[in-house]
Amino acid sequence: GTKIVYERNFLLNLRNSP
Amino acid sequence: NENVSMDYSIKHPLQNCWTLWYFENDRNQSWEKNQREIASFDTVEDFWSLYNHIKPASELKQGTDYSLFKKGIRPMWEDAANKKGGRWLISLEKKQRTNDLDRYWLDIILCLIGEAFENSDEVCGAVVNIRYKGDKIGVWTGDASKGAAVLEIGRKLKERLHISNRITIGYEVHKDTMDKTGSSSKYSYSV
Repeated sequence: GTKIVYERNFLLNLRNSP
Repeated sequence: NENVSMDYSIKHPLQNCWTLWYFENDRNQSWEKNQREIASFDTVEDFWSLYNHIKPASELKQGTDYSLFKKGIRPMWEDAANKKGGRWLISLEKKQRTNDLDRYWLDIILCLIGEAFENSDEVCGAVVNIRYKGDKIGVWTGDASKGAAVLEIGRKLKERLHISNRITIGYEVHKDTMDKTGSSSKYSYSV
């Protein structure tokens, strides 16, 4: 299957999501 | 990014489930018992809710470690997933505890959980050692004989941490570290 890859900035943007 | 509205009702799944461990040296207990599992997570949101409420590495006591490993792999050489492997070692100077330690550790975690390495299947986890003489961070891989994969991970690590090309980091094979008798050459690879 496809590997689930996340960019650094994408991860950081989710830091304070509700 | 673009104007994408987030659906906050859905958590973002990770490729792997990860476990955070904390080590504190209590001489009355075995080394293995001093490794305590804190929590496991397999979504981006659950990672942040853990990370946001634990102490940053720079505020831990001397002699302690955080380890982040794929679930099921214990943060020790003896684990079946680690015993043929080794680690990329980043040795920090004392002054880097205030400047670089937390940034390096978080960026390494983001590389791990975001699967930043092409050969991320080879990655077992990462460890940060808080030590008076100088902190260390290791990125552990599972098979030291897979040179191309090990080197790709090392190069990407340097790039992601913005480590200057004037600085060389080395890869230690766990078995060599265990068998170490003298000061023979330490590193099997370097980038």
